[in-house]
Amino acid sequence: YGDSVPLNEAMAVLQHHDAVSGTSRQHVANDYARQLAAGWAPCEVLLSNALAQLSGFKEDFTFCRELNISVCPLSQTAKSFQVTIYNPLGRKVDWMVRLPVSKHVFLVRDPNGTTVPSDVVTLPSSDSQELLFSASVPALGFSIYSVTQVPGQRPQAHNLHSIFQKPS
Amino acid sequence: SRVLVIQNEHIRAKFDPDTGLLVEMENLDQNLVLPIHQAFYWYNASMGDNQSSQASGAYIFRPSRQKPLLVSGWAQTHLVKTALVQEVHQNFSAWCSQVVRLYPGQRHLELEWTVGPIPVGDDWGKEVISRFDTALETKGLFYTDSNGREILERRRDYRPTWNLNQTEPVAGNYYPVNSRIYITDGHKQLTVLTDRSQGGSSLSDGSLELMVHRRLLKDDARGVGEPLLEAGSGLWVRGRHLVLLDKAQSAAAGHRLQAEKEVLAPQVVLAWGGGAPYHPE
Repeated sequence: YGDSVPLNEAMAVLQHHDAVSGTSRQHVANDYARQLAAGWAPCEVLLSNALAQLSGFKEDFTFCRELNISVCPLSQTAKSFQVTIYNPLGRKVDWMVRLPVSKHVFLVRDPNGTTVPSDVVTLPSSDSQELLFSASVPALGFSIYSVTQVPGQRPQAHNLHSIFQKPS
Repeated sequence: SRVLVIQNEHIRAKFDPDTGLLVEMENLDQNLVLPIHQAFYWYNASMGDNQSSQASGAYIFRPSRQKPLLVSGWAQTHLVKTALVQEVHQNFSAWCSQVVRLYPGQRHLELEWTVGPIPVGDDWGKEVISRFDTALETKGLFYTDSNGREILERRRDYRPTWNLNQTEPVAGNYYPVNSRIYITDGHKQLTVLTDRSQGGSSLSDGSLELMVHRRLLKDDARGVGEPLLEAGSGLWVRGRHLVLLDKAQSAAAGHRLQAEKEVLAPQVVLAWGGGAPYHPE
């Protein structure tokens, strides 16, 4: 069973100005973070149940909380996976999805099964790759895209220009 | 040509070929060109001085001098261009880097900054800012939002409700920025959207700055009882600034719609696929 109460309560506690502006001792700031993280887990179950009912399939949904540092075990290891994008805005949005992936080429299909343009970009000064594709998501709704690894193909390098030496 | 350029249908951004820094932004739809110099600086945090014992800390921002120091005047750069993205990766130092990004159809420049762990081995607390310098004649005025709704006009060294005797020329001109800050000369407007609340100001005409990270060494004696100094090597933080260049009279439509997309950004959920049907039939 999912539950949003723990996250609600954590957010209520974090209305304190110490949480909003960081005017607390370190261990208090750490505890604020702990309460938030503890609230996420049951909320993710709630979201998964809602998505299962709305999409009509019971999936083992995964929430990658570290996409901003290009970490997501599922997309980095799976040969095929689904990407559900939920749009909380009251209008349709086009949004560039970026996901860390292994060094392969991928085929991305939209909810109608049509292939959409995608790219795999190697992040400079690191050996990780990101898959990019543009998703169109309805107002207050979601779209489900499917991603499949194309066997035997390697992504092409895109780094065109590097300045290494310090200018005179 | 050696000039580094990234562009899409609406925006073009130019970078100095020697320093790798952003030097110009162009709105192709409205034929607006704005020379703009963006770089990272840091204020040396005050530990108290002969004017006041007040140190910079969790409650108080008080730099020890008005002029911040450059993190670096040049960046190691990588240019990446594909059909779906054009980006310049800038590496300023071991603890400061940024990716300047353009996707097709995008009407703003995305600056994804990564700052930290802030080194304090020199026993100096540091308050890191991203600063945009232009030639816009802004006459001491700038604009910051209040919780993403009301835009408030700010005037340097001035308060509308009392005669200000400005004793802190930097901190006394810093204001809360919840979602956006902008400057304008009445014709062109430069707006920067934030993905979180930050301190911001315009300390000279045509200039706009936002504080992205701080690491301090002394408690500010306001009740916390410890300096704003994360344990261990310190936190590194990543965020985004979205930069919009528009005509002043049409800028609001641009930043209001984009700020909504920023605050209510889509959420991504992954699954292996092939799950059982939810409804038996």
